[in-house]
Amino acid sequence: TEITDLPARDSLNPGSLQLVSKFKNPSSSCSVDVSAVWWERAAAKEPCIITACEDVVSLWKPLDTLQWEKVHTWHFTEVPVLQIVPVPDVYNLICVALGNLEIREIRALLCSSGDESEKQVLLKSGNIKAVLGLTKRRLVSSIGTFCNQQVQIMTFAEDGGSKDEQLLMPPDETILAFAEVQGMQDALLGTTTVNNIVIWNLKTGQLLKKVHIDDSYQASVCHRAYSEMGLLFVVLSHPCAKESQVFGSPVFQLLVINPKTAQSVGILLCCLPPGQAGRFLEGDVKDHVAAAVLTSGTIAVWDLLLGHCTAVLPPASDQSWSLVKWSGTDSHLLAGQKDGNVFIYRY
Amino acid sequence: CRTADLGPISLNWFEELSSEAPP
Repeated sequence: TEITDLPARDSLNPGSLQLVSKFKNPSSSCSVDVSAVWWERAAAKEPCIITACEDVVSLWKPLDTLQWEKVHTWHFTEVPVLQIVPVPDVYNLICVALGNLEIREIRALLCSSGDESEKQVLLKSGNIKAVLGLTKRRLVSSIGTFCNQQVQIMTFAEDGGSKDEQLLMPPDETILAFAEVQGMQDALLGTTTVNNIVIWNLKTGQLLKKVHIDDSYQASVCHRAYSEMGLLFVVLSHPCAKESQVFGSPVFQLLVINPKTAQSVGILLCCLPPGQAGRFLEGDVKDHVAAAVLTSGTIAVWDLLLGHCTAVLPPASDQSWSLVKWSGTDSHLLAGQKDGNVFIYRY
Repeated sequence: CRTADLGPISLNWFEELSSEAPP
């Protein structure tokens, strides 16, 4: 069993991030993702960390001393791991997307109940364009492009076992990303390659509306949406946005949509504070906070209710950040580097 | 937010769109 470095608890970071714990995944391949999930061991559910490198995915459980112990590893020898796909409300199961540049497979990782040995099950294969784990133990994926696209919801049993499948009506446009709607469990959003936001009814599979959004920023990606007072508030990122002299580089945008009329207005542009540069590289949105890794190697955090950047985390130990995720088990921020270092901050 | 730009708002938009959209 590998036990990680001692954590540091007293370091204060710029803004409102406080370092709680850190560890290094000693894998030799490139670190590609990190996530926090609930995992059940000996009839108790624990908040665990999942790390993914190109050829191995590891589950780390917390020890009393804020150290982390590696308890399970799954190995991938044929196709490299691209991302972790957490599925909320399912314990003892994590999904991963595998592929080279694009996703070719989605696999479920679990342990057999008898000897606790690691197992992996192939769930989907093909030209997978987007995948997202949803509340109520659901996983949505889109396979194919344009008219040959299949959008499918898979529902897991509570123990990760038997599953049910349902098709959603495809939009005849290639889907870039999916986003859940907070406060409306039966609604799902997707962004497409032609800058449309599509809205589905997950219960019936109906495609309810297509909303064309401002063409100022191409290839916008939806991260999360909120339903309030008959309107949809959608958080988009703009990986392809060019820097402008007036606003700097817009990293996230909060857009309000009237689903009835398909009209939309941008209400908040999350730009970098003065002195910071870079474009959106990858990011995560949870509740009212949005975090992004920038091309400069810095992490920036915005409070969407306050409407401004609340924390900037420069590269640590002379190494750029490459990953940022909000924990699914508490209010922590997970920040990762390519060499396997994972830092856990309290926000 | 200039909600006038967005047209008439319905609190039951999800049910209304579901009843109008093709099955």
